[in-house]
Amino acid sequence: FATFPGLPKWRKTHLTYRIVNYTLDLSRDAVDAAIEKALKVWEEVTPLTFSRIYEGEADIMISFAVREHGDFAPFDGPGATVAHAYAPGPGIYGDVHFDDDEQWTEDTSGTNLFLSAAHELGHSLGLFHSDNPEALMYPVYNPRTDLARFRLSQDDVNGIQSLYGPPPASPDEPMVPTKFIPPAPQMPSLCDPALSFDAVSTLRGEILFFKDSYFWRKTPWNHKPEFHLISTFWPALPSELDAACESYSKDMVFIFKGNKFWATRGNEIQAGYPRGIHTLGFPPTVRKIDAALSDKEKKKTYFFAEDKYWRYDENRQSMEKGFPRLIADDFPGVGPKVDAALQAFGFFYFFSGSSQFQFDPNAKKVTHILRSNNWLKC
Amino acid sequence: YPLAGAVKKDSNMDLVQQYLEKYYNLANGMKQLVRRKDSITVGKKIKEMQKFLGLEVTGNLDSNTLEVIRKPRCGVPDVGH
Repeated sequence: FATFPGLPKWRKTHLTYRIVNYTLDLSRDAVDAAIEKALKVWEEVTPLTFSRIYEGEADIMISFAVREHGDFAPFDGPGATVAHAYAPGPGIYGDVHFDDDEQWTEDTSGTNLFLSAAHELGHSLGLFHSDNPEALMYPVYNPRTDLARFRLSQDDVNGIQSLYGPPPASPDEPMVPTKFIPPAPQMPSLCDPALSFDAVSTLRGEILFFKDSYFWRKTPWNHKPEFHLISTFWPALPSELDAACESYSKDMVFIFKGNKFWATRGNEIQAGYPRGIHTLGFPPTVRKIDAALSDKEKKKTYFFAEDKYWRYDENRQSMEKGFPRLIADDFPGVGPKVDAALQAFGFFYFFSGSSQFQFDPNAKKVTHILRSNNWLKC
Repeated sequence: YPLAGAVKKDSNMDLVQQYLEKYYNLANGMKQLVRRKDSITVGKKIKEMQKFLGLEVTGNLDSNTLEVIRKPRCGVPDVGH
């Protein structure tokens, strides 16, 4: 293996990537999946983790282009150069460019996108070309690669681990840390007294607490919550979510960000999503929602946006008349703004900053004020 | 001098010249030398490429070498720029 002259490498282990545009040779889902699979190849052998962003500057910007495309390294039409990438660093560094004059395919009938992406991402992480013909980082594209049994060669693993070391935990170690491991600076800490959540939802008897690119998963059988990257379960979801709620009748969780929402069943995002939130019946003035909770018994879903709320009738599949109403009128003591909301044990739980309001919907009053991270048994 | 007939444009030499410039740091100014084929530098560069790509190191443009040069590949150089 070889590394770039000067040994450029990322000084952080959590990297962002963005798929800037798409080739017409493949469906968007196929491109998304190929990139995710290619990132996972490197994620599995290093401490590196990746999360996808949809706008702005990511560490790794991934794009398709033909001929001259603004980096003084023009592509050359079909064949010959199929892609290139830049060593770790700011701006164009770390980026991946695919030559869209190639025929990008999911199999090896054309140029396999996954295989090329895995190679180019090796460059984005700091690997140069290897002279080992078995290595992924060998410069010549090998159309006979067995995709079903693709594995990094030892040469590739030695190369990337010379830059970043091995993954933090061997597979047989427990997923949930047995002792409190102080998180890396950019990771949220469940014991941070100021911890607030972006979104909270039940899921088949569990409770998910979303924050930034991560979420805690509280399960009935585990005292300590698990901590995961959102992208580990839902690679296509953005980070910094706005709201989430479970639809018990549909066995789905709806995830909201900006003016879009996704439907997930388990960790499968349902076809046809994301959709616009206005398809649920919100007026155009609502640009995003702050929180959502589902009342399992009454089959109603409550949506909170700024100082107002709406109620959605699960049976009629439409927003109820007479809404929006003011949160302060019907949930006195809650607010002013709601970050996340949850129904459990007959109570509504409203998360606002580092505080959590337990609200009795029958007595129509706040019965307890707790810390937001109270559920996580810090 | 041998009759200065029109130098037959050897597309293989063009191909190898571009390849060596792009991936093996052959300086652009070597253009003329490449045409004369007897340049020590180009022979060295061809050997460097053949060694890196796992080919028989002959320093010549044999069919194996030409075949590999024509294969699709990554656009990042093989030796440090």
